[in-house]
Amino acid sequence: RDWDYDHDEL
Amino acid sequence: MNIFRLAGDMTHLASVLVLLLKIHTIKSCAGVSLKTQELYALVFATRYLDIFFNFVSFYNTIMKLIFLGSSFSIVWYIRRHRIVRRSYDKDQDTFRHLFLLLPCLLLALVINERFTFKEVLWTFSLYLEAVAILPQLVLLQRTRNIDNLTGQYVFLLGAYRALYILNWIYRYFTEEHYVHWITWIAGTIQTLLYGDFFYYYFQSWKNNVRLELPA
Repeated sequence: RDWDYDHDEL
Repeated sequence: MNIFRLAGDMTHLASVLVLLLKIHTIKSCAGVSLKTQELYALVFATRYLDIFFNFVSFYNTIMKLIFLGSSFSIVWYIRRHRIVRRSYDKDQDTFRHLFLLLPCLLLALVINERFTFKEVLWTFSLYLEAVAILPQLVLLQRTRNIDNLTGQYVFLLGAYRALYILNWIYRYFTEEHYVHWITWIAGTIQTLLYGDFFYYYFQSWKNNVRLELPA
């Protein structure tokens, strides 16, 4: 799982 | 980035700016719940832990800084500003932080995507954001008469959440592997909490009368 992709929302 | 996500973020930004401008220009925080603002500050502090370590995009970093800065400024204004703090009605804003904090923390420890420090705090911030508006809604219900800016602030926040749901639906159908049950469920609960408020907001708008919530 890619943190950046998963957590790009605010 | 899709149109719903952008519109949602801009609505969120507008809500915070409306509140900050209200407090800054009329030097009053009447009708604003300090409890809700403190919870939001904590939501952003726990969610944006990665701000200095993970670069997603310029947009992402700037928005995170704005949300962190504005939420802590609002708390500062209400607690410390020598004029603004006089208009804070402590006796009406009685919701207990712990009632919301503890269940969210426990839930985040049990239900998360991965049991790591960063991920648990991230999940905690999602659960807490879902319920952080409650002290504000309770305060509105108590004071009943709501000034325009406070009403607009809550309306914009609710609109931001509704737009995020549209964003998730859009992303689910256009992106592969885009499945986030925890975010979706917490976000949907959060949006539902605004249902009642929306109903009275639109009624007052349609009838062109001042927004008033039933006791």
